[in-house]
Amino acid sequence: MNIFRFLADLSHMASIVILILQIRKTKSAAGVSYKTQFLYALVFVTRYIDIFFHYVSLYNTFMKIFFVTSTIYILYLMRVQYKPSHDPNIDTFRIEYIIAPSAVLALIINHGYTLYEILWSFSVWLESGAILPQLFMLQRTGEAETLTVHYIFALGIYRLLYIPNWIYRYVTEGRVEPIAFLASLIQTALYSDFFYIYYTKVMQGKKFELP
Amino acid sequence: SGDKADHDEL
Repeated sequence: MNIFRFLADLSHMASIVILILQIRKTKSAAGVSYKTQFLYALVFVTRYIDIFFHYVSLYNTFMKIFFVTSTIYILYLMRVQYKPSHDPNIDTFRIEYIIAPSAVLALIINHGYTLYEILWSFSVWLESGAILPQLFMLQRTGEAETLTVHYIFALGIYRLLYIPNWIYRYVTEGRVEPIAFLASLIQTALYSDFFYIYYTKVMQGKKFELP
Repeated sequence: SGDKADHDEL
């Protein structure tokens, strides 16, 4: 494991921890998109189904369990514990527009026509668009809690760092993963606007407000 | 590696 991948996984973990702490501390899930969290839960469940038959390492297994359980815990916090704080009226992105194209892409572009490979490909495409409801919600409200902004930033950094990881692995191991590489490029592009505003506002101590 | 899928990442 190289440094890019390790830091990527850490920032991915950090993003989830930030989100859980925010919801618990403020006893509110205001500003957090339930739809995005639901899509991530779907991403993890469809991708990590291999936990039962494909052992990689203790690290890998531990992280898979962490991502699945922590995301389902967020769904629980939003749906049960702090339900009144979440306003579905501003979380209006149609998730069919992400799920359907991901399913089509998974059927066309995959590593083989087995249930496992199709689900894996589906999860990769789905992940590339899963942040859209959250970004859409941010655009509707125009501003966000600092922690929500840090959450999205940490998530963007995670995806960005996987790109140098794949370049590094291509150079040192000759390993190629075109599906994940392409999906990650798309995903990082979706964050570019957000990164720009984060840099120009949040980095200078200002409130996150859209122009 | 290369052609064969090797999903060892998260």
